[in-house]
Parts: sequence; structure tokens; C-alpha cells
Amino acid sequence: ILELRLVQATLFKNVLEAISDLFSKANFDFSGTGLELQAMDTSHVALVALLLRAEAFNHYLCDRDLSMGLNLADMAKAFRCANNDDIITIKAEEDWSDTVTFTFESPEDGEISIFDFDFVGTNGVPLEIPEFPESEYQAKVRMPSAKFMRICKKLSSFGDSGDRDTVVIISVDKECVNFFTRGKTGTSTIVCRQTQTVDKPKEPTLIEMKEQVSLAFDLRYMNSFSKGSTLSDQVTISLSSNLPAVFEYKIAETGYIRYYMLPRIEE
Amino acid sequence: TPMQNDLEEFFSMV
Repeated sequence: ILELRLVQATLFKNVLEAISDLFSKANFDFSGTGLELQAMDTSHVALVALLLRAEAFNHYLCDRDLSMGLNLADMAKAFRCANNDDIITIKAEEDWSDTVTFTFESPEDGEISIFDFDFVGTNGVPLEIPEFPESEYQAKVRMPSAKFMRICKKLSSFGDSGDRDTVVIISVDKECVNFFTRGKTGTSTIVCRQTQTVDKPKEPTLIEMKEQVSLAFDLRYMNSFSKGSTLSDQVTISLSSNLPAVFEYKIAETGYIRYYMLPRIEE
Repeated sequence: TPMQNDLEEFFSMV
């Protein structure tokens, strides 16, 4: 049997907001350890991997591994109906019928909303996403997630509006990370220097560079990843010319959300 | 599985 409870819907609402516009379907794998979710976008440019350990839930019971594919657009719609302080229960019954039930209960007025989602295919087992040692990456940038979101917004407002193919070039050079994009009649560069101030120790921008690196990405994807800021105060961007870039948000000791993105090969 | 194949292809694309 699978039975999970979260006393505040916020965490799950934020997770869905952070993935549902880019990924249409995800593989949800529940095991004794927790929930692992993976999804790839239809153009196979981006991949998302989420881990929420059992400790992230107020109640977690999963006595048999269960894997289910779920439609994220439908789930996001349902979760938009949930208030932040609603109690969420996730249940799948003993007979493993291909349905999972999400219940939202308002602690104030006792109103209960029940949503059943049919499985939409599944991988059957969690996908094996390779983990690469830190040494494989040429540069690593850690910054406040709100700052990263602000940068993405600025770049998007300057880049050709309506052009889905706006490219952002991320370059790391010594103690600077540059974000560059081209608009219709000009270019825009945002330079972030390494900072670590005494008065704001929790909001540093840290740059670790082994080699200079400069990679092009789809701005649309990066902009969408920046929604992970609701889940964590910090984002870590790992860059390599030989591997997909990783944008990682750690979720308060209980897991993470990692977005992987292929760089664009410029003609 | 097809998904695992897609994933392996993804990591070999760079």
C-alpha cells in the first residue's frame, strides 16, 4: 500500500509549478526511501530529476515499490485548486489499479477535494541517471536562486520576444560568470562577480573554475528551470563542454531537484 | 526500456 501525507501543500505545489510547463509527463517512483520523479521534455533537450526523501513527508508508508507515469498538466491544474496550507494525502490501493488518489483537505473549513489520476505509462523502474564526479565539470557557479531568476527574467525581456529560440551564452572566466543574449537590435550581457559579504553570508555567489567555459543554451528552458527558486534559496550550475549542464536546487535536507540541459551547438 | 534508452542517448549527445 502507498499512503503519504503532507500537512502543507506548498512543497508539492511548488514542485509541480517548477516542472509542469516544460515536461508533460513524468515517471513517479515511490519506494521505502522516498519519491523519485524523472521527466524528459519532448525535444529531448532537458531532463528533470527530483528526489523527495520519506522524511520530507509527515507520514510516509510504502511497503512495495510503485512506479507510475502521470500527466503533469492535469496534476498542476488540480494543485492550483489546493491552498498552501491544505493537507495532502496521496494514496494508491492494494490492488495496484492504475490510479493514484490525491486528496486536499482544508484545515480551516474541512472541505475535501479528491482527484484520481490514471497512470499514463511508466518506465517500471526509476531511470538510472548517471552521476558524474565534480572533476568532470569545468566550472561550477552557486548563487541565490532569486538572483538567478531575476537574471533569467532580464534576459528574457531583452531577447526577441516571441522567439522560442533565444539563446543564452553562459561563460565562466576567473571570478565572473557572464550571461549573454542577443535581441533584435543589440546584445545584453549580465556579469556576476563572486561575492561573499559578511552581512549577507547566506547569499553568496561562488564561482569555482578549473577551465574557462562558454556554452550556449535555450533561454526558454533556463527561464523555466529558474522556477525551482520556490524550492530552495540557492542554485548550483555545473558546466562542462562534454556533459549536459546541471542546474541543481537542494530541497532543505530532504532532497533535490536537478535540471539537466544539453548545450546548443552553434553553427 | 525506451525511456532508459532516451536517457542514455541524452547523456551521449554532448
